[in-house]
Amino acid sequence: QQKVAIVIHGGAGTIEKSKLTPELEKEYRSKLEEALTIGHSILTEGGSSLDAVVSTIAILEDSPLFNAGKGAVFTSDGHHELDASIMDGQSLNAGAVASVKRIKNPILLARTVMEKSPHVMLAGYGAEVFAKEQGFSFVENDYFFTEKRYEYWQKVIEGETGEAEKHG
Amino acid sequence: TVGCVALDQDGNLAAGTSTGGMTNKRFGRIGDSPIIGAGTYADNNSCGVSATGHGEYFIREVIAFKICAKMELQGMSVDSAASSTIHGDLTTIGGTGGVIALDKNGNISMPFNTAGMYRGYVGTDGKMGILIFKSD
Repeated sequence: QQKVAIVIHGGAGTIEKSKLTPELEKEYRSKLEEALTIGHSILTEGGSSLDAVVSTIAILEDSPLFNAGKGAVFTSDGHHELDASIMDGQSLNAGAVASVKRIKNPILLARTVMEKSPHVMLAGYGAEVFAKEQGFSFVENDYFFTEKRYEYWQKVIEGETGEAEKHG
Repeated sequence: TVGCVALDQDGNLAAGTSTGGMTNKRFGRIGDSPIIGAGTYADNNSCGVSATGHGEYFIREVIAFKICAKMELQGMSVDSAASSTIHGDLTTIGGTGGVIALDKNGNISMPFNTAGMYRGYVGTDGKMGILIFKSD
């Protein structure tokens, strides 16, 4: 029997120790620990790596701390657009969704695209039609609103972030 | 962006990534997160990868697939493959970000070229680690 393992990330960037308060750092560490604990327990109980990945990411999507699900950043027109993907290393099957606006946990829809459609990626309106057919419930786009992201969006609009735009 | 790679008791790897994209994006811009091979990839013969960073660069360098390919075709370890891809291929073209990678034997790599990356793991020994800064 294979020993299990799991690894997660919550984004990379200009995370400076001097700008992260001890309270906020504790929140981040606590949420990462919660996600890891859930994912690892699924694996130790014999669950699949796909189940562990989906459950772990869903916890991070539900947290306003991270730029995914609740806590997603703002688009230029003041909305939130979410993307997600998943891949199974055994079969090389994969599923992805892009630019969905009303799906609470896009990682669940990505897995459903992989398992219940003949396609790899569905985008925008079509992805949400597929989600409806598959019985997904919808949230309003403002479910993803957080004050922190709104304030940052305002700074970006006003050019106050001091960060160079990089688009490759 | 958030991501996860897992290895189960049957030796199967899976990888996933989810994101809210880039602040103030226009034109229906899509980054690497939903692009299989760029932001996410998994192959039991090599490793699973989830990426975070400036998506356009990860797309151009096909970062997630490249890490797996280096392992399978060049015989590199997961850490050599992931680190050389982030600190070499990605950095060379001006991209910033990082990846988490986990191979079929449970070896973990988490390279990034930014000031920090929220990250954590539970290894095959059951030990948990949670890290944020480069110095962690």
